[in-house]
Amino acid sequence: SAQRPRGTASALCKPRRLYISFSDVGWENWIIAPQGYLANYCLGQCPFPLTAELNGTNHAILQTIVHSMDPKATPQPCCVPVRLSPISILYYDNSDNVVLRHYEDMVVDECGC
Amino acid sequence: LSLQESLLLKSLGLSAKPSPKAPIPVPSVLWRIFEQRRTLPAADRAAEDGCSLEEFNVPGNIIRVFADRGHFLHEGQPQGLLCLQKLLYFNLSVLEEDELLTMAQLEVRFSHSSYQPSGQGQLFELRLYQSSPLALQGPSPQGQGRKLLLEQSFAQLHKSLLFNLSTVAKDWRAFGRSLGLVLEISVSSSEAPAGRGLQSPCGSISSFLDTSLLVVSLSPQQCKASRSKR
Repeated sequence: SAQRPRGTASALCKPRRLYISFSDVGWENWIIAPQGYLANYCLGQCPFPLTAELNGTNHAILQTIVHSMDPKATPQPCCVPVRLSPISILYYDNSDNVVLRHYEDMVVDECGC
Repeated sequence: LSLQESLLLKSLGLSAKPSPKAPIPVPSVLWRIFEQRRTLPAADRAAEDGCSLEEFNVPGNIIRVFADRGHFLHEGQPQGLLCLQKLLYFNLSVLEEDELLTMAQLEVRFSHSSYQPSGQGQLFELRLYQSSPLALQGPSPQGQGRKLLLEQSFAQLHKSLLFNLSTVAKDWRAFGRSLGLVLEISVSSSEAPAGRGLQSPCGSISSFLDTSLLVVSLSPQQCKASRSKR
């Protein structure tokens, strides 16, 4: 269907900018680099009908249909990360060794319903 | 907040928030790898296999550089041909139990190289011994309880020498011990001290700086995503 989902484009499920600064969480004295990174997060609605851009699972498509029929009984599907990428962190451990560690799933690249 | 923080630290593979006391400078090899990864385009970063290290061609997602916590047994004036004797001690117990050690590389660094235009750099002999745990506690791990691991002649033309100690480190870790070694550098027996004129026979070895151990390990906890993709 060419019908656009209800709601404005900005209210739809998509990645939003979130910069995490390690000094904000008090980790600056042991994390060497990066000092922070663009982690992002997912926010927005997953309304009926779910378009391809909203990366909906089959389950989410059915849930939006059921939700449109009875919003009180069934909530809209959640907006969640569907593609994440890794980052590397350079830090000092408790024995003053320098550690470079690769962490999966640290940056939200794409969101979906 | 502290519960949230401890959960987050745990998911990052840390049992508690580190509080470094005497941090060492960040080794250039770690900066280089970090920068290479940081500048990768997002698409390449997402496609990267997080469970292997191309730089060393081994499985792994953690690289640690251990500072040497040993002490000198002999330095300064040469004793015969011996210029330097040092106990090297690396505490491998910081590796988590489920981490798989895949590589260990010892670096012996000098503060400067002594390149000689004639190509006739002074020749030295380096010996590395594995020290027994008992010898590590005593004042001098000389003689008994040590096993020769490697022996190499070198002319000090480079700022550092690298040695693969993967097998030794794996063995020691399997027994739950820290890695104790004895490093000896002596003047090559073919270099007669008398023939070097008034120069000290140990010469440029006085520029010995330090040693460190680079260890690569694989934490299966952070490899789940890649495994399921495969």
